[in-house]
Amino acid sequence: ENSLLRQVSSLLRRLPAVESGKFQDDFLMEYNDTLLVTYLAVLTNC
Amino acid sequence: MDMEQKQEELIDHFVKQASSLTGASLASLVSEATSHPSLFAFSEILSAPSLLQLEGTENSVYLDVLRLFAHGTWSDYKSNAGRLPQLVPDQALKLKQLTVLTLAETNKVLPYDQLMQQLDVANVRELEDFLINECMYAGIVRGKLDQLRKCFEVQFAAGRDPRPEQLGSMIETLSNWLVTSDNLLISIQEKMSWADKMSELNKKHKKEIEDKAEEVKKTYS
Amino acid sequence: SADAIFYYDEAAQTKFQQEKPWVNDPHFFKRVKISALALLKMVVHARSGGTIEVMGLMQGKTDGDAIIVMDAFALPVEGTETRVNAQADAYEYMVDYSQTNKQAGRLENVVGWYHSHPGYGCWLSGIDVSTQMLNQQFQEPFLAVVIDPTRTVSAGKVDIGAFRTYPEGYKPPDDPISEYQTIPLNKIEDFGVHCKQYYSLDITYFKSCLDSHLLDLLWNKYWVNTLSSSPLLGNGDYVAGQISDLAEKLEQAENHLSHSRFGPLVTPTQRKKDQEESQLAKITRDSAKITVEQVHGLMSQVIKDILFNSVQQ
Repeated sequence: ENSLLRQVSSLLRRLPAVESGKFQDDFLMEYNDTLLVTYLAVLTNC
Repeated sequence: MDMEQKQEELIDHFVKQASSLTGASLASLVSEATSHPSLFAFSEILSAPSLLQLEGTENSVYLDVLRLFAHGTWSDYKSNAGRLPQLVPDQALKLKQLTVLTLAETNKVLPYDQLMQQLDVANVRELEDFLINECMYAGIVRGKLDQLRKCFEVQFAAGRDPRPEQLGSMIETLSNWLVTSDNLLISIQEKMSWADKMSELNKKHKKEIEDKAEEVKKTYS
Repeated sequence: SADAIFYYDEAAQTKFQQEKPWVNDPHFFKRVKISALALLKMVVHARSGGTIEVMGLMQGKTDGDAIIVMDAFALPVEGTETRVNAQADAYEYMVDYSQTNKQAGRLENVVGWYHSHPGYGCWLSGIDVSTQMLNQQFQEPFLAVVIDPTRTVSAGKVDIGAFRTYPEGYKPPDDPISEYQTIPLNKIEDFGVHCKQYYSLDITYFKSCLDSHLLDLLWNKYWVNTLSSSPLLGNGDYVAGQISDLAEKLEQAENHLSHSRFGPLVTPTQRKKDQEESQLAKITRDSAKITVEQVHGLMSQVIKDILFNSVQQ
């Protein structure tokens, strides 16, 4: 079914959604911040 | 999906027409289909038996034009201009729109220089006008024009007619995506079981400590 | 039968108004039913106010011990916590709106007011309590609803509370058990002084068949928006405020410990120890809540990254 194939092709072209160094940096920074908050919470628990 | 819904009726109409026409009369059909402002898919028309019969005949040039619009770009037309009939302005516009879709297939960030070269556009203003008026407003692409970095960031591009050789990579990508999703679901399931188990252990440990504390209090008192 | 709740029986409502069963029982109304439409309108209005408190009125009817909220409308006032009677600015608007509603065929009366507490939880402040007491004196039956749009976003579910005040001088027979919520340090006094002057009602929701159909149609748009957003990025200021507040509470708890007459070597009295434990326990619970919300946000980001960014052409 050509219509479905075109839609699938269009969808697959969108992957990966974001691929850039800047995104990775921001993402890892958010990751680190959350892990830091978790660490502080565990310390508070102790 | 919106694109496909808009084109569905048009495709049906042209396919029906193609089944009832033969030979040279298909020339006007091909011309009409390739000039239509809302049609960007030609595989269904291309697979009509009457059109396939044009192969090897004196009218095979119309079949080549349709194939060009189904899979080719503006550069392909320029390099084969001698063999193919002269395109009217509407057809040229259509082919340039399809060229943008083809370029968006390989890269998400399209530099202005590359676009200007591929589309035979003289300056940036003309290029941006083309991208905005003919591509974005037509709904075939969505994206951001970055004038500082002189590039067009494509967020969405409608799909062109797929070639048979592209199916393999599409199937592989879909399979990889499916495997990734399945693995992710399994990980989530595992984490949920782990969380439940840890919660149970925690509760048990807390109860043990509380019981011990009670015991010590009783012993002390 | 599912939509029967939307039928307005004027005779029954008038009879109920004349009987006034709430006069003899300050705890008469126990339940609130809010329509999906009213909830959406209130939450969207509260969220649109950002960090500024907004308010509005609710229209509906009563059904036994339940107040049913059918619709809500915003009032053109802001900063309800900073002024004694913010509603006064909107009296003309309220009257005009109610009259126009009746002309348009909407028979329900105003049954309450709602306002937002952006980032500091659902409870009634001193000003809110006096406003509600006044409303309950002259406009019964009347309900107070509070929405926290900031915590709604960070928690992923609507943070809402419905309250009614007790009459002046009334002492409730027993302390109501309310769900714990973290209160910022700068609001804790206002919360503590007035928390015994009102009680909260159980909230349930309902929607019509048409509402269900429309919400189904909007589902695609809704989940795409949800998928695209992230509470980590959208609520950064609020989280920073929460952590700062937590730090202040920890410092306060530490000061209490160091200022207590008996040092750590001597066991303090049981009561004091309980107080300190409960204060520290609250702080620990708050820190766990903040962390859990952050971890949820991060989990969704990681899952989205794996699903949509790890697959290559």
